[in-house]
Amino acid sequence: KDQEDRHDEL
Amino acid sequence: MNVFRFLGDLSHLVAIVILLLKIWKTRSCSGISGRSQILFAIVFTTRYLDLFSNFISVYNTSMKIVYITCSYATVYLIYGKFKATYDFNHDTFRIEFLLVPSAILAFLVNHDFSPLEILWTFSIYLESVAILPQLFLVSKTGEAETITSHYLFALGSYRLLYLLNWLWRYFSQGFYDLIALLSGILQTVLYCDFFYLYISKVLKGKKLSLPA
Repeated sequence: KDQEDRHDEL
Repeated sequence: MNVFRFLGDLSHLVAIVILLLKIWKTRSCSGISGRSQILFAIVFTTRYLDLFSNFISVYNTSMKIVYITCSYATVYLIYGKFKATYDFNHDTFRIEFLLVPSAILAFLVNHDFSPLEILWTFSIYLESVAILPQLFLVSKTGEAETITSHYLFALGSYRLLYLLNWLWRYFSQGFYDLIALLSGILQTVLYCDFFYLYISKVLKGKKLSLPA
């Protein structure tokens, strides 16, 4: 989840 | 997505477009550090490899593609089309001093020891210092064109807005990412001197020139 969150940012 | 994050992305986009337009309209890349632009192309390439592995949203994918495309276009304009106007003599910052430590640090301090994560972390570290060749160029020539100052201001504001976004996310979702946060703080701090000059000179209609 955290990884997904981080990769959502640009 | 909160307003700070959106404004941050927008500011980043504005910076990239300002730079491309400046070079295109004036048919010149003088005063622009090709080395910083190469670093940004590396940053986007290593960070957005996840374009191939996971889909997040149309917004996310399109912004990533635009950033990558524009950064390669900028590098092409500087080293290809308008090479004759490029300031080789002043753009002398040794980028290996930024690339090597960022790579070493990415191997040592990351969230997960996997290729994609290490490259992502590397891109975060490298981005935080990628503007140094450009700031070095400005300090060497002692001045910057007004449009270049606008570019730097928009580019510096982007990470500052991201910091506000992370503050917001910490309090609203309990989310924080120390790697991005600390790098973002460093990145923003590097612009402080420039922000000061921008507000005290450029916004008052003067050209940005450094005190002798």
